[in-house]
Amino acid sequence: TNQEKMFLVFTEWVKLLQRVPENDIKVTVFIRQMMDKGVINSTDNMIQFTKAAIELSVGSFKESDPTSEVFIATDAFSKLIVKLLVLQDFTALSRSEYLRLMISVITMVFSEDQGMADNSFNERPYFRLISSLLCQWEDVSGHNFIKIQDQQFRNELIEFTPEFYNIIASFLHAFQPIAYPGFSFAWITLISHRMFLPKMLSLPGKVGWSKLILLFTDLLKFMAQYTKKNDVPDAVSVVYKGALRVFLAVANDAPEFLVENHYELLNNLPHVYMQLRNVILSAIPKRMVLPNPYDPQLSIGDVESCQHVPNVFYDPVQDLKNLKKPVDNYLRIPSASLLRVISTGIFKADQQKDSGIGYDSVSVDTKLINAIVLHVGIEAALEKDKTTATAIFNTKSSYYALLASMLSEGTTEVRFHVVQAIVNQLRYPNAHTLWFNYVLKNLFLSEEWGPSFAEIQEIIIRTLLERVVTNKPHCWGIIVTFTELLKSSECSIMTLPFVKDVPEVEHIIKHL
Amino acid sequence: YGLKALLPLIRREDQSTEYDPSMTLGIDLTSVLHSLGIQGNQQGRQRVLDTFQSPWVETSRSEVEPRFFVPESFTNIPNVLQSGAQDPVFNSVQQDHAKISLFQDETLFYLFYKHPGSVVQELTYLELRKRNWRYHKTLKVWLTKDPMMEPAVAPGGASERGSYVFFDPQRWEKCQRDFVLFYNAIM
Amino acid sequence: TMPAEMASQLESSLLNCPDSLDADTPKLYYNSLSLPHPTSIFFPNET
Repeated sequence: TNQEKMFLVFTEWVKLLQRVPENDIKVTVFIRQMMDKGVINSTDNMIQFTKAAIELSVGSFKESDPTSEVFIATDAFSKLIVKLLVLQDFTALSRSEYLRLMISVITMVFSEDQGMADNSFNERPYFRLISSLLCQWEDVSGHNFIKIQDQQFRNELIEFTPEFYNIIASFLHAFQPIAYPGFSFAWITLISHRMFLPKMLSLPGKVGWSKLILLFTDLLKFMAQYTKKNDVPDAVSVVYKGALRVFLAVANDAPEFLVENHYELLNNLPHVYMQLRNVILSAIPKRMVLPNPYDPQLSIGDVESCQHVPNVFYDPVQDLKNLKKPVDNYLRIPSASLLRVISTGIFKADQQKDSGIGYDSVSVDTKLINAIVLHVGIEAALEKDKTTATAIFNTKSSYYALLASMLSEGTTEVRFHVVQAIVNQLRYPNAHTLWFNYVLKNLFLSEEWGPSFAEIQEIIIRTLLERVVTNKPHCWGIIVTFTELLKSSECSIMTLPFVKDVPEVEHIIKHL
Repeated sequence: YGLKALLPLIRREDQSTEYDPSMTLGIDLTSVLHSLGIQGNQQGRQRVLDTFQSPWVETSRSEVEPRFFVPESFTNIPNVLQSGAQDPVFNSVQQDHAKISLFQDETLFYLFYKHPGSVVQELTYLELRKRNWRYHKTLKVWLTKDPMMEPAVAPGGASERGSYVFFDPQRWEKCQRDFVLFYNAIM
Repeated sequence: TMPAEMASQLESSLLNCPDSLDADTPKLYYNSLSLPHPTSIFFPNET
């Protein structure tokens, strides 16, 4: 049958690669013959061949003695994919379409395999296929495909490379843990693979970042879904440990990725993962030297880097939905009616479960609140550049007024999430940290709250405190802000009734 | 939403019932960073993702090959290993085993450690022995006598104390050490 | 709560978690010198 012929051809390919080095002319001749003899000359044949190859690769893994070389067929298949991408002239189908087609077939076989009732699914050969594909692509693409003689081909391949990685990323997105839990650990290993993650982080023009954020979001969503406060399944706890290490590695190699994407990452991070939140928010641009946040002489306004506006890769304005106009209009000219629209617009239709410290559900759209707060901060920084600092370092400015009004009009829950969103912006020395430091200090010391005074102050202290009682790292902006409040002559935190009410907290604050 | 909500985090006896402290308060990250190869100081910052073995320590048992590039100039050096104009080949144990004697000590060590359970591990073992290196069975390193010092044999004749040159495969260098050598420990 | 089937698949994935050997660069063609050969049990057995 045609299928049997495909099996045969693939088997011959596997054997050939074991007998000659991959740059041997016979390898190229084999592929040429595959094309000439019509093995892969039509879409149907391509599909059938790919199916045969992946089935044989996985089958051979399952049947191999575990102590022997179990990935011979899988590695040969990934080599074939790379050779086909590099050696062919693409006229009918583009390279992207060709690769997507093969990946789609692999996806189909994968789905079928993992859906089998006999529980014989094993993630390792699929992992190995993608891992080897990444390694072999790296090998051929080194130094701008210098191994390829033909300049035109080389240019095409250089242009194709970001697509290659984005196709792999799309494949990974489809196989995220929530969809295919049986592939979870292979998946996490793939998104952090040395031939994938650093590449995606460093593609020119940050073209890999959107897909990477998507993948990290997939990971965080999975963790969020199945993290209950005190009953984390062991396997999820292992997932967390792996995620933590990956984020630490990213913070080391490419902190700017965390710096510029903190908003999106935090939108999906479970609130209980306090240390991981700090890891993301503590990322600082490479080569930046932080002034000592504990220095008693430190004045945040004098720190030079606080004049620089941080880059935000994803503009939160896209998440404002139908509140974009009201918010922007309010920032131009504050009005009570606009505030009402905003204050009511942040509520969800229904209450939802949420794993928080001290709360189990949420009735506000926290993502929307985060978007509003960050958007206001971004606009304030822009305003300062256009006009003067006094335009925004001013409790009468619309920027401050919007946040203050959301607090004064809001329920306790709203106040909490708005303060959390503000404190999320207290990071390394930059213009946003500086402005939100100003905002938070004034919110804390404001005399405009009336009876809500104590509640708002308590929420602010709680939010800052929860970020410093964790193990390190701690955000520079948090330490500086908290220190300023602790030293404030206008208000002695130690005398506040809600602090004295909780001796353990009083003790900690005394210590601080 | 207030301070009382933090009590289960702060009070140790409540920790295990309400929250998983390893995720909330977290842990001391020093050992985690160390396992990743990340140093404390910013100055010495080296990239770790390029050699990332696995998200978990437990599955990071071996090094992984990073991205590397072999320039053309490395592949066309004439007369390497007395092979004349052609690239040297190692396709037949019978024909090529003698070429092992042309390698430097370090190359032999590389091959020995790189290819466990292989013909070349055996061949490099034999060649290193010819060059008076001995393999220590428990330390799993090679050593040779320091030519400057004569060792003192212990009464009973089971060991000797002397000065030896070891090849350290972790640091990839020879180092001199005083050592008590048990004869049954080497091969 | 994680459905039982999902938990079981996740556990299975944990058990089969690929390690650094699985992620290493593939080598298909072995020249004759690096072919398997019985060597001393005292030699290092991992590369």
